[in-house]
Amino acid sequence: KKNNNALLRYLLDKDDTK
Amino acid sequence: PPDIPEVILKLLQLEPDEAQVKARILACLQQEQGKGRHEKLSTFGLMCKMADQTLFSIVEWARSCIFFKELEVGDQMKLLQNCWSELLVFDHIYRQLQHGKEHSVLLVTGQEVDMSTIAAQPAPSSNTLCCVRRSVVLALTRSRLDRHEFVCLKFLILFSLDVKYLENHTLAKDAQEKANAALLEYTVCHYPHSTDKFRQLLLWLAEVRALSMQAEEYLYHKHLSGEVPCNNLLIEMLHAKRT
Repeated sequence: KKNNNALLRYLLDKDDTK
Repeated sequence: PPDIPEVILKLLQLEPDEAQVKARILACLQQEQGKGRHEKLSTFGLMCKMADQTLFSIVEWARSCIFFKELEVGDQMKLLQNCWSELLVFDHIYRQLQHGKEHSVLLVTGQEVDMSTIAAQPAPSSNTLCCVRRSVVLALTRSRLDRHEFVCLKFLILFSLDVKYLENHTLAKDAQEKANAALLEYTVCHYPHSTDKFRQLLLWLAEVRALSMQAEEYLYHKHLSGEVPCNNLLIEMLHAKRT
């Protein structure tokens, strides 16, 4: 199963919560 | 005194709060240590956890970084996949530079570790020791690196991928050119008696890159031996370039 670096994508995509 | 290039001033403002980062990572590691005996991490495992947590901080910093934040996620991922280990090693080296000691290493948590302690770790430790020693040597040979140069070099590392691999060539090229120009201007103005400091810094950066590649290979080897804790950002990044 190829690594799609999902965690990195999530970290870059997520909205900041104040 | 001569002006500081605007790019560098902006990068300085974006630097994370060290105390906050330190506290967060310490709390995370203490949580690990609070686990039951069978779940407890080895020293090496703890170091991996520390690197993993530092990576989270690095991603947070990159996200808010000028130019980087304008890119699509795809390009952002490519840049970070290219430079994550170099950023980790660079961060570590700068810390040793400020620490200024030949026989001990300062961790991101503020803890100081003696070289003899590292040498005493279970085999195979020679690679660990070699990498750590080299990082300290690199730190000491670069005794003149101020904070302005540090933030600029960090940014250059972030954008060190050939733009042909990215969607947004223009933005990435602009970032590289502006950062290089800022570093050149800064070193020429602030260290006029240092012959060609700009080029020296870039050559030194190449050595940092080489060390980070070595460290990555070593870490991958440890991972194949089952010694690196799984299901984290560190492992993901390690795999990203290796199918």
